[in-house]
Amino acid sequence: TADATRRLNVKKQTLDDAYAAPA
Amino acid sequence: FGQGAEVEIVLDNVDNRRTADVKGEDGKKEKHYLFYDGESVAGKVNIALKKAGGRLEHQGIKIEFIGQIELYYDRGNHHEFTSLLKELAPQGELSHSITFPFEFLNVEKPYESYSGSNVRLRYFLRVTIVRWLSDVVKELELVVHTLSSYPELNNSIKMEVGIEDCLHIEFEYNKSRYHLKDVIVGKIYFLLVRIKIKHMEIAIIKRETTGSGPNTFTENETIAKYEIMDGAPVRGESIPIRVFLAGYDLAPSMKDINKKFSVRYYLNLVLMDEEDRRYFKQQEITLWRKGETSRR
Amino acid sequence: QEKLLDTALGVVKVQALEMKRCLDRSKLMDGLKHASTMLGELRTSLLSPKSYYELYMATTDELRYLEQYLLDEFQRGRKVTDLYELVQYAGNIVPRLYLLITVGLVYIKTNDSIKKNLLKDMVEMCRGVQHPLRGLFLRNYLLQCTRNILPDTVEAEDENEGTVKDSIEFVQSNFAEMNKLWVRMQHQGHSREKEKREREREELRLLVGTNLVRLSQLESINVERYKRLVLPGILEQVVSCRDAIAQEYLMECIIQVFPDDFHLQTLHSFLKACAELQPGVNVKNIIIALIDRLALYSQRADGGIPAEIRLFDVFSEQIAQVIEARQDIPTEDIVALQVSLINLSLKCYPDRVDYVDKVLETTVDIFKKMELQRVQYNSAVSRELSKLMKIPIDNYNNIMTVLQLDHFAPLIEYFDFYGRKDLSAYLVTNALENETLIPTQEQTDTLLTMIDSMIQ
Repeated sequence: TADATRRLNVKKQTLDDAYAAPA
Repeated sequence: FGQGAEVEIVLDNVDNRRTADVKGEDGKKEKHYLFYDGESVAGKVNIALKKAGGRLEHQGIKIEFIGQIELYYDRGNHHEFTSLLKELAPQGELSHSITFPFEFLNVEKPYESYSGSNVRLRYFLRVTIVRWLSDVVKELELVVHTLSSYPELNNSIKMEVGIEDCLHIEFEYNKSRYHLKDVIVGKIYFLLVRIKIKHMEIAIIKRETTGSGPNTFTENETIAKYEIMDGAPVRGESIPIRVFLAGYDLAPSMKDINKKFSVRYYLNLVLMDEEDRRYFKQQEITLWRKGETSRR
Repeated sequence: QEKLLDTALGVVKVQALEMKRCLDRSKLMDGLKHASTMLGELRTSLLSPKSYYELYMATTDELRYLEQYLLDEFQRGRKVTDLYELVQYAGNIVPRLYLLITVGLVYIKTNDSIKKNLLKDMVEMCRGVQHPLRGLFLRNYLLQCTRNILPDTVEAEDENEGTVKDSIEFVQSNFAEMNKLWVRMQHQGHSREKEKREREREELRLLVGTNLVRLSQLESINVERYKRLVLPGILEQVVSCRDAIAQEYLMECIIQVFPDDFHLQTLHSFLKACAELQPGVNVKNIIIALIDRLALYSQRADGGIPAEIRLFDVFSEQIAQVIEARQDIPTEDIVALQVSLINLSLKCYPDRVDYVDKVLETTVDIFKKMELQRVQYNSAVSRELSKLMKIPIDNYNNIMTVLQLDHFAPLIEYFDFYGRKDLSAYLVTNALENETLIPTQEQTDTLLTMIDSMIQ
């Protein structure tokens, strides 16, 4: 399952951004 | 003046030889025996006289191994890039059915077989019984695959792109060269989102370019569409991409083949907004065919 | 809505039947194609949350057949290689992820050593669905599917099996994303439909809350892990989301789902978060709910509240801070908080008369700060204040003890005439019913001053 679960590392979203109203 | 003879080309060791699909002129898929560069092409030519006890005069019997490029807008001209000839019989007369063995040793097959919108690259064996008025000709189509191996270093594609004050993204694909059973692993990071996005998809586009200068023809074909996001993200969102190329009918990139045509592949990242406006970013990738372990 | 839902359910029924037929004939790929078509109905944007829920339930019900089929096949040794990869060939993301979760679940159930990797993968890949409603239900499916398979040990022989720490991360990640989508729903649609959206959001709250329930079901989470690994992450999301609906629900959810001994050890963090909640949140109810639970707990637990947890002090200080931080708290709510504090004091520390007096003192201080002169009889504040003052009377059934409360009398002065009269009558009635003898002149004076509205 190595290929089947491969992902790139992601930047964590800040809490402010996560809960901000759509711009 | 009729044909008088039936010609059959039978390859050696066909039980151990794989076949591959290629699109025929009519667009339908055809299965033919698969060869690789450097492999010998050997077999037998069976000539059967139609009428038992009949006679067939000829000016010689030959077999050719041909690799050629056919541009559909220039049907009259076939560009042969490989042409090998073996004489099977000198001028004479056939009074009975006969079999001729043949072998083309270690044949160079520099390009992969290809059948596209405006161009076809094919390999075939052609047996000709040369006759005074009309030759008896028989062809056997072969398919050639080209294998590659690329060095370990395979740069990723990472880019920031945007429309000012509207949409800024950073996209990343893990490689710039993918083999045909590879996986595109990537992500899209949203830096600025001020439009109402409905969804996002990745399309794989094949671009076939034939001719040159003012006679250049380009055909784009969308091979695949793969939805990678449903709904509207906000800033800071990272959307994962994982596309399995094995799920699609793909062939290797072909760049400037015999100076006649190219087939390139592009990843087209498309964002669709609520009013069906499309925002896209195209990025070329190289597709290559990896040899299988047993073969390697 | 009814017509749209019926049509969608019709498609689900037909495709489910085809799927089952194919699976019964061991034609897995064809079965998956029908499953994918069936799941395609969940891509709809036309259904209300209520209708979407119906569709979701019907569809996921049918998916269980596929899950069971695969489980049977796998357990019989007829594992389909690369099935986790194969289902990812589906071109549309919603059906693809539902299938991914279903297959992932089967993989995990039949092979512990890929559990950690697959759980992480499934929760991460769900990021692709950013549509609030579809995303919420998808992640709910993930949560429901994994309810019995989350690793629940502190250590694992094979690190790939995962530990409770991985489960916590999994659920917290899912919770954060679900809360985000749920909060984001408030921005969808026209402003005139705000109330309708709020109602719809209320209907969906359980989807988000289930994450907390799942955390509470992990047996390896002890007080330490709750304090260090669980609660901070939850509170961070709750406070940061700055959405009153989410905050009110989730804070109450935390109180309900986690055990009381956990709450005892995390009062400071929890109450600090209460102070940071949005203005529209009914903080009073949240704090009262917690106090009531702990008060009950103290009566159930052997030995009551542990001595090192200065329950009354913590609540007293933190409530003061909440009141300080939240300028919008109605006065009656402030007094209601004092009511619950006094109840806590009497239930948990019945011998501490000084705690009761402290509550009364705090109330006096608050009224002074607010420059409150009088509370009008039968107003909300008056009713709460009356409640506050009757509690020690009823609890002690001894006026003499009430007289020991230095701040009882000053608090009476805030009532208007009718309020004072009411309370005075209550005091006197209590004394009479309990035949309380007042032995000294001084005490008589004090009492008569308290009930002067009945005399003067």
